[in-house]
Amino acid sequence: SLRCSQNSNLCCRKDFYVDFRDIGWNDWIIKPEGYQINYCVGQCPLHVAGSPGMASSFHTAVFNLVKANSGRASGHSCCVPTRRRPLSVLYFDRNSNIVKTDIPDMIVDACGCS
Amino acid sequence: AAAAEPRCPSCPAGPERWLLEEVAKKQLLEKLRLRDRPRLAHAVPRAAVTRALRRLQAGGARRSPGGTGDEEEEEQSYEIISFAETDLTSPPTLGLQFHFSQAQDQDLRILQARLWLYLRVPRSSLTLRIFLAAQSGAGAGGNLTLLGERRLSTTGSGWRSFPLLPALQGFFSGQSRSLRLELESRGDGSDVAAQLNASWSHQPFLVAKVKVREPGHRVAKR
Repeated sequence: SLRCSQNSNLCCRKDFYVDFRDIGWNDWIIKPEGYQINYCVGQCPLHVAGSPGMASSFHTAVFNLVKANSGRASGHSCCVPTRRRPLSVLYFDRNSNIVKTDIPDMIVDACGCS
Repeated sequence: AAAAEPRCPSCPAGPERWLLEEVAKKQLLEKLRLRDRPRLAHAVPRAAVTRALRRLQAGGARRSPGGTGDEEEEEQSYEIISFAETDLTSPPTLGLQFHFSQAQDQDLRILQARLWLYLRVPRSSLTLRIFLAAQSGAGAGGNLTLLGERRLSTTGSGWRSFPLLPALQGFFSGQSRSLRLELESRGDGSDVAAQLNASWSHQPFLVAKVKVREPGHRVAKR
């Protein structure tokens, strides 16, 4: 997966971090101190559609190659998350209870072309 | 001033940053099943939080590796620490009031529930009984269900935990979100109720692990 850089507009992962102090949420969220809200952005030209390691599934890769070979211009490939991980949150609820939970698939680790 | 600060070339600024912060807020509230960010009713002493988290951590360490959580990854689980509001309205028993905040329409399945008490036991002839009281509306004096009884054989001061399952399962599958327990001590004459009521720095708390039972079954999109 590519990390976004100035000199490429290919599908990549753009990192963005929200510090809970900046949004005034650090009084009720005990841990973590912020949220890594990465997202996927960029082009998926046909020649990279479904490239190994960049496809979300083998089936999609085969399907895109068929499309590419058929020369049809219809259909396109999207820049999507290909790997995510959970976010563990420890927070106070409105009754001042402490609650700990793991939210699945909350942080985008890698992006790829579908 | 902005000119003086070294700009972060890859950091979005202005409207884009505001938009991403709003998206982050919305995502977190949605995943935590909260309509809005919680406004704390009262501050909890940081020392109490640290102590309770240490218990939670120790409790987690004791869990057998790959416990139930692994098999049922689909259901989101919560570990909740609820600090008790104590009252001595009906001595010699001590009332412990807990308030939970889950939404009414959530069907919770409770996996673990333990009550933590900081006790000073001078002699080894103290017996402690824990009762589940009727709905908090009734306050003290409602009918009581015995959850557990234990003879405290080791003397000294320290935290002790008391399992509350399976008797408490019924409470979490009901509609009420306010739980009242009553403690009664017999034995060596030391007044556990007064002891617990007085020590604000060692506030009793309840640790529960619950899973939210999803309505219907979930279909994974492919």
